Amino acid sequence: QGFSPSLRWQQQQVSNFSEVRQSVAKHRQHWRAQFLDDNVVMPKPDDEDGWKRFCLGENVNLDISPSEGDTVSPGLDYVKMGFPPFLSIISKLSQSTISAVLEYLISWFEERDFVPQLGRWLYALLACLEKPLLPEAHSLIRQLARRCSAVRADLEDKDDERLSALNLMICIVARYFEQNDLADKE
Amino acid sequence: GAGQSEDSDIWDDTALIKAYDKAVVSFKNA
Repeated sequence: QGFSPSLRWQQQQVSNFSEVRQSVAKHRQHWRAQFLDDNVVMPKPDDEDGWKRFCLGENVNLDISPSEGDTVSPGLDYVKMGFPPFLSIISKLSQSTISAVLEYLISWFEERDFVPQLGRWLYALLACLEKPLLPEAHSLIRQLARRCSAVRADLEDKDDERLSALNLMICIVARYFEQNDLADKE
Repeated sequence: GAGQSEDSDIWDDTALIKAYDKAVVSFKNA
């Protein structure tokens, strides 16, 4: 009790997520045309390690703690912290690349803990994933929801900062993408 | 009006990030 979300909250998230997807689709062409800064070098679609570093950052990907000797603030060093899913970045990805990056990140998550930058990228990629989904995509997002459920089951504190993000992921997969057997029930 | 809010959406490169953060916070508030 206290860990799983109410039906009302879930319905609100589905509604909000639907609006976000509509907005992304509406403005995709605009953001796709924007130039990126020179430091934003996106990996090739089949570069799995490159995408993990790009999205999650070298620190998390390599389990490196920020050292006191860093001259650049970790919060501003996207190479170390991971690039956020800016619209100008994610709008440039093809559907096949979106699916591939989802697979890379979910694969990473199978062996690692849930971190904030992972949540942001998963949300952004799911927001850009066009429906109807391919069977492979259905399988992938179901894997994500199951992994989120497993991590959530190990949480000991309702105030754990991961809880709300895990609930959000499960809700989006189960309610928005209609994998109803995975939905949290009241 | 609606036109201004649409323009602000266009110019906000961080819209997806904000939407995610807002969703996460909403559960804590609930």
